[in-house]
Amino acid sequence: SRARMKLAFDQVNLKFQEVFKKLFGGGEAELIFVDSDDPLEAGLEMLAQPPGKKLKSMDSLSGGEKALTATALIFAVFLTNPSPICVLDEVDAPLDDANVERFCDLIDEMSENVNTKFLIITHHALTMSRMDRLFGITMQEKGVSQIVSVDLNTAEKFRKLA
Amino acid sequence: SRARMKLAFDQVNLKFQEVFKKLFGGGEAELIFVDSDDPLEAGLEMLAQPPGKKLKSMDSLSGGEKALTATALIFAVFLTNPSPICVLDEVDAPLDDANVERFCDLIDEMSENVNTKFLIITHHALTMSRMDRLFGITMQEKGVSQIVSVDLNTAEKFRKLA
Amino acid sequence: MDFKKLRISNFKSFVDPVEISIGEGLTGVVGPNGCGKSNLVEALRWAMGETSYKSMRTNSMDDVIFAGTENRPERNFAEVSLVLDNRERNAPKEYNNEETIEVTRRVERESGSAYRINGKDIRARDVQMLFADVSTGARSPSLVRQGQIDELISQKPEQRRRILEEAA
Amino acid sequence: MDFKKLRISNFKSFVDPVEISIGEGLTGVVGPNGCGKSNLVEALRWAMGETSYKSMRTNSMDDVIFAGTENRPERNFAEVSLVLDNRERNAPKEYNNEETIEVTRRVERESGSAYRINGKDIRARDVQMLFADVSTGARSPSLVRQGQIDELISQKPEQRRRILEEAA
Ligand SMILES: Nc1ncnc2c1ncn2[C@@H]1O[C@H](COP(=O)(O)OP(=O)(O)OP(=O)(O)O)[C@@H](O)[C@H]1O
Ligand SMILES: Nc1ncnc2c1ncn2[C@@H]1O[C@H](COP(=O)(O)OP(=O)(O)OP(=O)(O)O)[C@@H](O)[C@H]1O
Ligand SMILES: [Mg+2]
Ligand SMILES: [Mg+2]
Repeated sequence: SRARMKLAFDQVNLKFQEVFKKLFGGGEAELIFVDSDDPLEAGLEMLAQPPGKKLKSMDSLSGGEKALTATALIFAVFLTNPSPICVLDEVDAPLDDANVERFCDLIDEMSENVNTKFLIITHHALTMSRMDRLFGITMQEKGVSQIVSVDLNTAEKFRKLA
Repeated sequence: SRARMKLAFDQVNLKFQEVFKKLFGGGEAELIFVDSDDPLEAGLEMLAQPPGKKLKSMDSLSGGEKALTATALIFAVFLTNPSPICVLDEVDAPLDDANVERFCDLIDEMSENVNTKFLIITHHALTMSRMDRLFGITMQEKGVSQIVSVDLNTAEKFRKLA
Repeated sequence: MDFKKLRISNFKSFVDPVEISIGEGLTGVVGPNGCGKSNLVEALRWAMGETSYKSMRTNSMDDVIFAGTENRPERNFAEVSLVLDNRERNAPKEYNNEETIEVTRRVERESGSAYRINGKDIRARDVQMLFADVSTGARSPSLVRQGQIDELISQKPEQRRRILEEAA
Repeated sequence: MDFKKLRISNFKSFVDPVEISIGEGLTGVVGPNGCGKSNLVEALRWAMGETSYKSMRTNSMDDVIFAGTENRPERNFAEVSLVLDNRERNAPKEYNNEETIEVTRRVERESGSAYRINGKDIRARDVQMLFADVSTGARSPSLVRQGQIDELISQKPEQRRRILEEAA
C-alpha cells in the first residue's frame, strides 16, 4: 500500500544518510523519488556528495564512489528490516584500502547490533584480516570444490598461492 | 566488406586462443559467429574452457574467469592491430593473485613485442610492483586532483594512506 | 531462526559432499577465481526456494547438478540441506515444536525439484513462506550476489524502487 | 606517432594545470577512490576527439569543465593538449614536416569545442582522422574504460561483433 511504501522510504532514507556518512567518513546523501508523486509508481534515485565535493547524482561519481553509495543503500535496507543471514559476494572489489577499512568498521558495528550472521566473500587481504574466521575453497582437483578451514597466516599465503 | 570481416575474425580468433592459454595457464578457447552465416550480420560469442574444466559458454564461468576471458578478447584485437597507446582502467579488479601475475606477464610480453605505451590504473599491489614507473593522483585539497610521481615503497604506503 | 549448517552434495562444483557450519559474527570465504565461492552462495539461495534459473547463472534448473570434469562423470541429482536452530521458537506453527529444522531441496535430472522439512515432503511455497516469515529468502536484499552492486547502479530508478518493497 | 605528453587544465577535477609525460613500457596510475584516475583517461580520449558525452560520464559536453568545490569557483573553459613525437614521420602529409605535433581541444561554457594542431584551427574530423591513421582514437578498443570489461561480457553477441570492426 502507498502508506507502507512511504514509511519504508522514510525509514530507509534515514538509515541511508547515516550509513553513507560512515562509509565515506563524512559527506551527505539522500534518497529521492523521481518520475511520479505516487510512491507506488515513482523511481528511486540516490543523491550523493562525498566529503568536500558538490552534491551530484550517481552518474558523475567514480567507480569506487558509486559502489560505496550503492552498498550504503543495501545496508540501509538491511538495517531497516534485519535478516538472520547476510551474504556479501566481493562487494569490496572496487574499493581502496581506506574505504575497505570503513566498510569493515561498519560491518563490525552492524554485526554487534543485530543478531545476524555474515558470510563475506573477498579477495582483499585487509577484509580477510577483519573476519572472525575464514573458510577457504580450493580446487586441488580441477573442477572439484573442497572446503578447508584457514587461519589468517594461511589466508595470506592462500592469496599468494591462489 | 565481408571478406575483410572474415579475415579479421580469423586473425583475432587465432590470437584469442593464444592469449587465453597464457592468461589461464592452459585450457582452450575460441570465438564463434552465431545467429547468422553472414559475418556482417552475425554475433560474436566466446567459448571458454579453463584448464581441467568442460568447454562452456561464458555464462557458467565465475566472475574472475569471465573478466579474464573478455580481457583475452581485448588483447587479441589489440595484437591484431596494435595501437601506439593502450590504457587499462582497473581491468585486474576481479582477479586473484595468480591471475594477476599471469596478466602482468602477458602485458610485459606484449610491451616488448610492440612499440606501445601502456597506462595501467590499478589498486592491486602486485600489479603496481610490476610497473616501470608509477604516477599517484591525490586529492589533498578535496575535489582537486594533483599528480605526484611515486616509487614503489611510497605506492605501497599510498595504498594504506588512500 | 538461526542458520546453523549447510550440507551440499553434487551441487555445481561441489561433487564431494561438504558441510559448512555458519558461526556467529563474520565468516570470510576466500579462494582463487573459479574455485566455487559464488556456487556456495547459490547453494544457500537454492535451498531457500530460488525458482529463477537465470539468477543461478544457468540455462535450466538441471544445470545446478554436477556436470562432470575430465576425471569425474556427471551426476544425476543434486541436494542441499540447510539446518536451522529453532530454540527461539519463531518458526511457523506446524514446525515450532522442533528444536532444529532441516530444509532439504533435491533435484533429479529431468524430473524437477522436491523439498522436505525434517524428512516430510512439502511444497516450494511452504519453504518460501518459512523464510519470508523471518525476513529472508532466496531474493532477500541481504544476499548480495556478485555483480549485484553494479546492477543496482545501472538500473533505472523505477527498477531500483523494488528494493524498498523488501523493507516495507 | 609517439604519445609524449598530456597537458590538462580545468578538465573535470584537474583544475590546477598538470602535465604528464608518458614514458616507454608500463606506467602505473594509482590513488584512492574518486581522486581522478578515470578523469585522466577521459582527458586523453577527449583530446582525441570523443564526441559522446555519455561515454564521458556527463550529461552535456560542458560538464567536463571544472564545476567547482567548496573552496574553488567553477571555471568557464577546459583545455587538454596531447603532444606527439613525429620523428618517424608517419603523420598525415599536411603535418608531416613537423618534429612534434600538439593536438589541443578547448571547450568554453555554452559555446562548444574547438581543436587546434600546432596552433592552427582544424575540424574535429581532421583530429579523428589523424589518430585513425595510426590505429588509435577516442573509441579505440585498446582504451579500456572502467567497467568496459563487464559491458563486453553482458553485451549481446551482435553488439560484441563491433569490436572486430576495429581490427578489420
Ligand atoms: N553444474 C556444474 N557442474 C560442475 N561445475 C560447475 C557447474 N556449474 C558451474 N561450475 C563451475 O563452477 C565454476 C565457477 O565457480 P564460482 O562462480 O563459484 O567461482 P568463484 O569462486 O566465485 O570465482 P570468482 O572469484 O572468479 O568470482 C566454473 O568454473 C564452473 O566450471
Ligand atoms: N566537472 C567536474 N568538476 C569537478 N570535479 C569533477 C567533475 N567531474 C567529475 N568530477 C569529480 O571527479 C571524481 C571522480 O573521479 P574519477 O572517476 O577519475 O575517480 P577514480 O580515481 O577513477 O576513482 P575509482 O578508483 O573509484 O575508480 C568525482 O568524485 C567527481 O566529483
Ligand atoms: Mg564469484
Ligand atoms: Mg576510476
